Amino acid sequence: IIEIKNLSKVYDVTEEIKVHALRDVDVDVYKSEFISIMGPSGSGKSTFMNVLGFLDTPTIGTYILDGFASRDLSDDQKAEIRNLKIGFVFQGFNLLARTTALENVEIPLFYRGGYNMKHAQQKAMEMLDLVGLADRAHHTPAELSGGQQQRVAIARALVNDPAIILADEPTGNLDTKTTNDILNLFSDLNNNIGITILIVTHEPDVADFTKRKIIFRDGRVVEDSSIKKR
Amino acid sequence: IIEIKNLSKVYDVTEEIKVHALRDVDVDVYKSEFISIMGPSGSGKSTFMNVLGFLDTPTIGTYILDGFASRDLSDDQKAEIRNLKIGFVFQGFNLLARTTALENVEIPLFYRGGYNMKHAQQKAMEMLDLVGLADRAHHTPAELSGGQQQRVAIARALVNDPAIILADEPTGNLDTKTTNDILNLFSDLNNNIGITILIVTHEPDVADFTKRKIIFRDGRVVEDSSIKKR
Ligand SMILES: Nc1ncnc2c1ncn2[C@@H]1O[C@H](COP(=O)(O)OP(=O)(O)OP(=O)(O)O)[C@@H](O)[C@H]1O
Ligand SMILES: Nc1ncnc2c1ncn2[C@@H]1O[C@H](COP(=O)(O)OP(=O)(O)OP(=O)(O)O)[C@@H](O)[C@H]1O
Ligand SMILES: [Mg+2]
Ligand SMILES: [Mg+2]
Repeated sequence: IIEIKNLSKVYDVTEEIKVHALRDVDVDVYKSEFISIMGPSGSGKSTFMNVLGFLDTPTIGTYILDGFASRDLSDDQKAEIRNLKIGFVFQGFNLLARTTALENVEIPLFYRGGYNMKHAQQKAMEMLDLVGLADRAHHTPAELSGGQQQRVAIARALVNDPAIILADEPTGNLDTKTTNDILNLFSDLNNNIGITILIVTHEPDVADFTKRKIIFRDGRVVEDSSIKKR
Repeated sequence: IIEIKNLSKVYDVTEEIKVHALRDVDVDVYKSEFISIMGPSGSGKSTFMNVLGFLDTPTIGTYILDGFASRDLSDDQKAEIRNLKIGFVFQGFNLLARTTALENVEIPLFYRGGYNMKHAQQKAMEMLDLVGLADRAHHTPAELSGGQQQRVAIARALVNDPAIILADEPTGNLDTKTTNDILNLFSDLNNNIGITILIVTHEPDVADFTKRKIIFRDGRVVEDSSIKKR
């Protein structure tokens, strides 16, 4: 479902200074895989996720999702694929500040179209309930704890029934019990509905929930192995 | 150095809905303590830290830092105490978006006054070097990874040589090695300079670096015990 070849991403910070955030990355992902992405701070994990999520374009190399090549798509086409196929949990949550938790979760549904207001509200409340935040539906992000904001971001990523979930540190701000609830939720979605899931994490305990580990270092993939114990 | 009695914090979300973020909290902290603050998502940890940092006021009860009572201080006086005595690492980093890492770290020095520009830049570079980011000094937050932004926030908290460090999940976005570097840094500051440190964390491994554990649940302190093994 995901094909990545020779992927490199270079940022030009100034005329002379370039940051090679990704270098010559090759990764193939099949449908219904459950993968953890690990590696030191600054090693390229979020940049990799941004390319996968069509939020950033390769400098060199190819990225193909479900037959759609990142290079060939217009910005509108990328936005449409993101909305229809991908649920993204950002490292910094990226919620809209002046909108409530419920409204934040509803937004992907309105972009999709074909939903009426009542339907969207119902679906969004379901997702909030799934992450344990039904009683915080009308709070804005500033009125939510860090972990609650993170859970709203997770609910928003799930609301469009995506084929792929890209989650960048989805449990970094959550206590052990809530982390396990979220990871069990992801496991269920993976096992029962076959959703393909990639999770960036620093924590080995979180990686143990997944079935394959890809480790980055200085923009390169240095390890790509299946996790046996599960 | 910190005296908290009967502390309660209530948010009025609407006319009828109130959130009791903190309920009747009593805590005494002596100089040079090294404390971890733990508890489930939404249990009141960040609210507690905001009161300690003079960023929020008690609804009921008292908070006294070094003889200064939160209730008696004007906003300007609170800002001054914060600048002189407290280094705050926010759960969401709270860096200024259009300013570089170096400038972000310099800012508390300019508020303090008595620094010239050259001096401030030198001190700020020292702090960036301490957290391993000397080579990212001229990047803005958007050009930094999540963990790098977090480390800039830590450098900024240290730059004014504070008497107290309040760190809300300071290593949540950091890999194991970088987390240990930061925690060792905090340990050194605590052991060698006697800085009082409170760290909010979800991770038992992080708590093991500290000497006392305070656990919150639903806005109350449910446990307050010293950590024996260190
Ligand atoms: N401005 C606000 N208005 C209303 N409710 C609020 C506000 N800020 C926080 N809350 C609520 O107060 C409670 C405590 O929030 P707090 O941020 O202190 O939790 P926390 O322990 O830091 O959680 P986390 O581990 O998720 O960061 C939460 O239930 C939250 O929804
Ligand atoms: N817009 C940008 N301009 C310049 N450099 C950037 C930009 N975005 C990221 N970088 C750099 O690219 C490298 C990789 O960043 P990335 O965010 O992918 O790391 P990461 O593995 O997600 O790290 P973390 O675990 O800290 O979140 C970092 O060294 C960072 O400084
Ligand atoms: Mg990242
Ligand atoms: Mg918090």
